[in-house]
Amino acid sequence: GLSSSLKDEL
Amino acid sequence: MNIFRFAGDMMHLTSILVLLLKIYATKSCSGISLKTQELYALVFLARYLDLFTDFISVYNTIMKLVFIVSSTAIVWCMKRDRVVRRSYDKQLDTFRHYFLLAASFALALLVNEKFTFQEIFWAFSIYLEAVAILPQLVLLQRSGNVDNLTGQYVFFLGAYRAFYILNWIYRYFTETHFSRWIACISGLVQTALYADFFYYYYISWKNNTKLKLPA
Repeated sequence: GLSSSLKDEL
Repeated sequence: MNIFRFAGDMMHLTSILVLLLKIYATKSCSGISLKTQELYALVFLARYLDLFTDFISVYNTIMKLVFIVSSTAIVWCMKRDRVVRRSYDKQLDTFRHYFLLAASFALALLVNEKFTFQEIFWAFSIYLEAVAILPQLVLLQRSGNVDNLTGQYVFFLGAYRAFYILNWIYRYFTETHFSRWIACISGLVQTALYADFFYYYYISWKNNTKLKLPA
């Protein structure tokens, strides 16, 4: 989902 | 993962290694703001709450652990290590960083992806990271001369978020569902705060002179 892709960064 | 983001992460890691080198090699933390280090430790603790719940990659988990452990170790060392803490510029490091904490948290309550515990703390960590360097920049201006390792530390710390901005531009054009306004705008503010430091750092590098920030 959208939010998961947002939190793949450090 | 793209080259801009990887380069950004490596610069971030380098900045922390340079700081650790300075503290352990010179056994001194003169010119380093403890308040900025405390804010960074909070940034990582607030941002990586999902460390044990969401596994993204080995790289992601290892880097998160490195950032949390190194930032808390630096704060601990500047506060507890008998030799290092003697060189702390307590009288110069007087920025009221509690305002930065309160403002970042208040903004995170107002502007966030979703009004959930994890999202609010994530937004809080993003806003706090943007302003966390202020006590350090103020300390550098007050202490006048900047030693090489401290100058390199601040330089790499500023460069890392600049590369993240390139990463967000790249992802915006290559991924369909990509939008990170909170991180992007905050990242722009964060990098802009370094603008004057970068200018004086470039001048000192070009003239091969000691880095001096105007008081």
